[in-house]
Amino acid sequence: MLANQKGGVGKTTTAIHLAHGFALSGKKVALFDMDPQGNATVAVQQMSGGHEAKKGALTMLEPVAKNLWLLRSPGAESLVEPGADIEVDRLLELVQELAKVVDWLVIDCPPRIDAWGWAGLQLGDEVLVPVQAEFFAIHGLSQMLAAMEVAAKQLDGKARIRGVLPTMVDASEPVTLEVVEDLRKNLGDLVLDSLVLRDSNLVEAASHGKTAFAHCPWARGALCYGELVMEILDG
Amino acid sequence: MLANQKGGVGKTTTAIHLAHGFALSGKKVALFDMDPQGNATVAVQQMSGGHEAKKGALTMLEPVAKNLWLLRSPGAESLVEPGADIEVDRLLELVQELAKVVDWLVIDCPPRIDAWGWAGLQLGDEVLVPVQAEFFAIHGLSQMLAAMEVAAKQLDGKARIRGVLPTMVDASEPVTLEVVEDLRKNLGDLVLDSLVLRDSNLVEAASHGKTAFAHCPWARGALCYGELVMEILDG
Ligand SMILES: Nc1ncnc2c1ncn2[C@@H]1O[C@H](COP(=O)(O)OP(=O)(O)OP(=O)(O)O)[C@@H](O)[C@H]1O
Ligand SMILES: Nc1ncnc2c1ncn2[C@@H]1O[C@H](COP(=O)(O)OP(=O)(O)OP(=O)(O)O)[C@@H](O)[C@H]1O
Ligand SMILES: [Mg+2]
Ligand SMILES: [Mg+2]
Repeated sequence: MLANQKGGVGKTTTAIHLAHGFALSGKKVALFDMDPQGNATVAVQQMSGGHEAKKGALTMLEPVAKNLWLLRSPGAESLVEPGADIEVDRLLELVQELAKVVDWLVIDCPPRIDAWGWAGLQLGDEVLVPVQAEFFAIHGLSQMLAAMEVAAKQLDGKARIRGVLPTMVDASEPVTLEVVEDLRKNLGDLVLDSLVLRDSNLVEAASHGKTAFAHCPWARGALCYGELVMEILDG
Repeated sequence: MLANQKGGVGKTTTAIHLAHGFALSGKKVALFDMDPQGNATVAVQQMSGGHEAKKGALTMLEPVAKNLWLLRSPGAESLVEPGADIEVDRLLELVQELAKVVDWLVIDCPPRIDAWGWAGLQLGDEVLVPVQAEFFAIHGLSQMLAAMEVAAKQLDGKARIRGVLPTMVDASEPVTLEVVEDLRKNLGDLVLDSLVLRDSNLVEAASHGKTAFAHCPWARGALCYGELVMEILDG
């Protein structure tokens, strides 16, 4: 699942492109929008080509595209996040049922780990941490990774860290390249080989309710996410 | 106070520059870091010139610069945000005491309104909403503003919306200018005249633990925030 306490680092953008990328590679994919703000739900709402499931757990989800189903955001009913009334057990049940019919579960989490984020962490096996290639992102990252390791022990093997993904890298802003280098120096293999370049086409695609693969597959943002999909599928 | 459910839109950057800007204008200022992630605390930690208060409520805060004191972040003890054990009453008491000795209270809130964010909303009178000049920022803004109006009624006159501040505006990305225009068209006077241009000097200053006013006062980010300070002080 996609998690990072810092806001606006690319969790949602990465979640929808991983999900759609896996689907385009022939895998069956369930995308969970665990953020009451529902950015992921909005960012794929104009996609087409999905098939309604006739039976089984997938009937609980909406078809988005071929091989791709979405569990919609719980939605923000009020300004304050709900407390502990999220039925994690029901979600865990749904995940177990889905495991029989999908190959991948991609979970978009909110920033800061609130009740929804914590639920999200309990549902998936591995965590991908998108990290914006600039200062504030590094600060708190090592603390967050350490806290996630602690959570992983509590959650008995779930929430293992699959890797750190540098996002919004911008060749015209040399400091972003330095940040990526620092990340690799300090975290070694934990940093994925792929990185995501800053590309306004990604924002544009979201404003059309589609992933870059659907909207602008030639754009460098799409190419970057394509590489990421390959890296994750190759294990 | 600075609030916006969306992450990474410039709440913290705006909070520290408003606070330091007011202080440079001769006002006495208390800056509250209500975000367990503590980005504001980190972003001003290398500033100097502040004076320890000898008595009164200011002794609870740390001196940052002349006229500027900081209530440090509660700090993130673990991955999951604490539940309801924030002593809002003690904070309200502190605020009432501080009101006797400072002219301005600037409060930095976390993204999403968790327990700390909700506490922050109860402490201040007005809310400034920084809005990143791109797609996702607009979506959810009107819902958030409506939700804040509801909260303001519950909080009996607190949390009134002072204005919306467009941030990360970038002349080299024309869509950001369109977003600002849309904001003005849809929200009219609610949108401040000032806006904040994208300026990597702001990130650089934060990495040195200083505001742009201290680190790079000639930079356009500093000039933008200077204008904002004037606009707010002029009421
Ligand atoms: N590589 C990129 N290039 C340009 N813009 C990007 C890129 N990745 C994401 N964005 C944009 O930056 C904004 C924040 O991205 P996104 O919503 O994915 O972050 P997030 O971590 O999910 O945010 P939140 O913490 O609020 O959930 C969005 O408007 C998105 O379209
Ligand atoms: N005008 C700007 N130009 C360039 N970078 C900026 C600008 N404003 C903020 N930033 C950078 O963008 C990142 C996010 O900004 P900031 O931390 O202020 O947002 P935030 O809304 O407080 O985030 P969070 O939701 O995580 O608390 C920071 O690295 C900051 O230095
Ligand atoms: Mg998101
Ligand atoms: Mg912040």
